[in-house]
Amino acid sequence: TEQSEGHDEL
Amino acid sequence: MNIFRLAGDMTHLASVLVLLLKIHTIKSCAGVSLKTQELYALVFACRYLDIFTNFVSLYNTVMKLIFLGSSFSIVWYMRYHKVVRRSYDKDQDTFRHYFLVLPCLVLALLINEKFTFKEVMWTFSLYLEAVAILPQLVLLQRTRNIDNLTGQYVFLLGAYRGLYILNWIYRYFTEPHFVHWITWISGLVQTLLYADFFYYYYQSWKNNQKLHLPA
Repeated sequence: TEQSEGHDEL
Repeated sequence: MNIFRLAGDMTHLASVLVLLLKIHTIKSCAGVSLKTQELYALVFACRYLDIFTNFVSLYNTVMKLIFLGSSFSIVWYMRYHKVVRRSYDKDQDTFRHYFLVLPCLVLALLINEKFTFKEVMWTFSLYLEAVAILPQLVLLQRTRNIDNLTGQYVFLLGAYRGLYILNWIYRYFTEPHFVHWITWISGLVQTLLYADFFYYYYQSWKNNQKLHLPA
């Protein structure tokens, strides 16, 4: 999804 | 996942392990800022609110659990362990949390990608992580007498930040639409805060001397 795109990093 | 991201995560993990090693085996937290450690615990608690709802990979979930567990156990050790807490330089570690927490919270409310609770908390964690090292750097400057493990801890944290920047550059050129201004700018600010420390760390390494920060 668009929102979680940037949240795959720690 | 690219090599820079993996190397960044591994140096981040190594920094935490070095700190836990120091605390657990030497039973000392001399030179370690409890303020910084509490801020990191807050950073991870706010950032990983999605840990059970947004599954990225087993790797991500395991790493999140490690960072949450280690940051809270470091805080526990420094506050409550009957031997470790005695080595804490309480009088030197005087940085006020709210000087950092409040501006970051206000900034996250004003500048975010989406005005939802989770997204604002995630943004807040990025801003706070950028400045959370400040109490530690101030403490190093004050005590000046820096042992090897504490020096390596800060060095590894700085290396982790530098590698994340390389990771973003790599992703920008290899992944379409990979643009994340908030992450990049706060990450860049965070890395710049280490520049001064890195300079003296390099000097002491080059001259094979004990790390010593100027007053």
